Amino acid sequence: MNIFRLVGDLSHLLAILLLLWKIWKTRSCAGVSGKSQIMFGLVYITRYLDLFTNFISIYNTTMKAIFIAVAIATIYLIYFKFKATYDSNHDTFRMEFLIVPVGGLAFLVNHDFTALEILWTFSIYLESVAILPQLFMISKTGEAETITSHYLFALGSYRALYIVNWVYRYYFEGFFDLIAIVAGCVQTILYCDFFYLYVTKVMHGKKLSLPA
Amino acid sequence: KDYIKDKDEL
Repeated sequence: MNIFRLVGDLSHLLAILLLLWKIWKTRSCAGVSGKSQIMFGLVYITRYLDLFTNFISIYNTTMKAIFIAVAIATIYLIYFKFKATYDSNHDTFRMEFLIVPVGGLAFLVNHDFTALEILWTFSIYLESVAILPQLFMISKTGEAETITSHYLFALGSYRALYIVNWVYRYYFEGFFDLIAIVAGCVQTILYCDFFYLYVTKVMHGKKLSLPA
Repeated sequence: KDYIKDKDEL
């Protein structure tokens, strides 16, 4: 464990708790893409299947359990409890356009052709594009609530910090996982224009609004 | 590959 990965994990945890809190407090999931949340749920379930089979550390197990629980709770709030506030007209990104190619790629490009490894690879690839429906929804509505932009900033920062973690681990531990690194770079690049808008607008107290 | 070691990241 290194500081970059720890801060990254905490940023990730902050992001998902921020989103859950926003929906619960405002009793509304307006501006939130349910499709992205479903895909994140899929990411955690397929990646943390080893939650009960191999124990790595208390921290690892606890975080995995929290990520899965919060993802399921968020999906529940969006599609059941506050379903009336779910903006399905703007959350129109076709998930199958992401899940099918990612599933195929996981079969073709992986470290080990075993079920667990292919599911882990699928999870890594899916996570890199899971935010697209959310970014697409913001581009359609033309704006995002400030709390939602904080959620996106924390979520985007987590994988950016993981990239620094991988550089650190490469130089100090000689460890690197090309699949995770390439997917992590793609994932972070997708946030770039959002990061630019966040820094230039939200940081100056303005509302995040895309140029119409 | 030592599966467990490599998969210590979240």
